Amino acid sequence: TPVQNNLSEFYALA
Amino acid sequence: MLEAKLDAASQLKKIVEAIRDMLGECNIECNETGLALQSLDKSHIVLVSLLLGSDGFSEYRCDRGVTLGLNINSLATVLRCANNDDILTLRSEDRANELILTFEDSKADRISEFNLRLMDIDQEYLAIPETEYAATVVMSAAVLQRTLRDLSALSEAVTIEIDKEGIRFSAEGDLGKGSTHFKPCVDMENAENSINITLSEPVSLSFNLQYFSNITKASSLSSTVTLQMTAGMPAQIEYKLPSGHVRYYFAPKIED
Repeated sequence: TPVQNNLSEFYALA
Repeated sequence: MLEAKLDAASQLKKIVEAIRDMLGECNIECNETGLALQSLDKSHIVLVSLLLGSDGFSEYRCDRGVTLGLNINSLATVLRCANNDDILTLRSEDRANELILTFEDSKADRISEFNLRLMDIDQEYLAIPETEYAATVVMSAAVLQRTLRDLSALSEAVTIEIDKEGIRFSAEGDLGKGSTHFKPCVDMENAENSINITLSEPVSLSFNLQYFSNITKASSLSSTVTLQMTAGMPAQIEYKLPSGHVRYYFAPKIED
């Protein structure tokens, strides 16, 4: 089953 | 100091309604070019990016950068006291701890004033790089909202597939499965009903429908919505404003 990702897995903190 | 006037309070009311379900407290940064907000929802699945250019206001003045730390639900509560066609003015002095909202009717014989306490908010910001997406779809905002609402009766997730044949929304749950397919088309009479697809490669991504339904509350802001997707990456969903945009970055569900 697909797992929900978080945006922090794709983008770095500014 | 900040002083910004809108001819109709409904403009700000609609924007706040489009973001309030996802955001609690956040900073609105004001400078001479306009107002900007970037904030993550509590679960870090959606990032809201709002830009209101100074041209979108009937009067706008902001000499020095001002940060307005606001509880969005408190702002929504105060805005409910404004009639849709009231003239709305936002004011905040430099280093003040309050935002003053004024609502006037067009004859200026009723003036309401509300002072909203500002907060110091320690907020996380994400660096979103400039991205070339594999697929871009421009379609009716109302049609997207309706399609997702229909599929949410079946499942808590929707899969969106975009290829040169069109865009397909599908969902599968205990009661069965369903899908809606839209072919690219041009509607000369109602341009907002056209479906325009720009593609460098086909894409398929799945998303949580509850979050998607919150995003589509922005449908009252614009007749069309722009969906941008790349495999394995967050989608960008944009509603254009007369001077600016409300943009959402939405993390997908991916096979483990």
